[in-house]
Amino acid sequence: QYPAGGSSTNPFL
Amino acid sequence: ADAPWVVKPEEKMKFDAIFESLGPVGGMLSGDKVKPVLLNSKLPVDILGRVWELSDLDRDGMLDRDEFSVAMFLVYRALEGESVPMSLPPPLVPPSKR
Repeated sequence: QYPAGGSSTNPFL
Repeated sequence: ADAPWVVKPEEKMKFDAIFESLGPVGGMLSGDKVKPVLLNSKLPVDILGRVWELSDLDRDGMLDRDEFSVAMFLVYRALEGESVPMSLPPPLVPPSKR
């Protein structure tokens, strides 16, 4: 699982 | 901690050449520039998302040349049928970031 909350820095999410 | 990086010098040269061809700004490539390259691998997006998670070591949404090499290394291994690990094995962490 990816960390939830905040703006993702992952361009694939 | 002083184990050799699994990215071999000849591979690093190849990855660095790709990195430079993508037009890094200040030595960094944004997600916008890296994303199409990784998508080009035809790997599932959830796998590529994990590759990004493992590669962007400082989680700034950009890849420097060492982080980019980690991403490319993982993509090439995935294309060879190896699974992408859930966390980055220590030998895959660039020596500059240990």
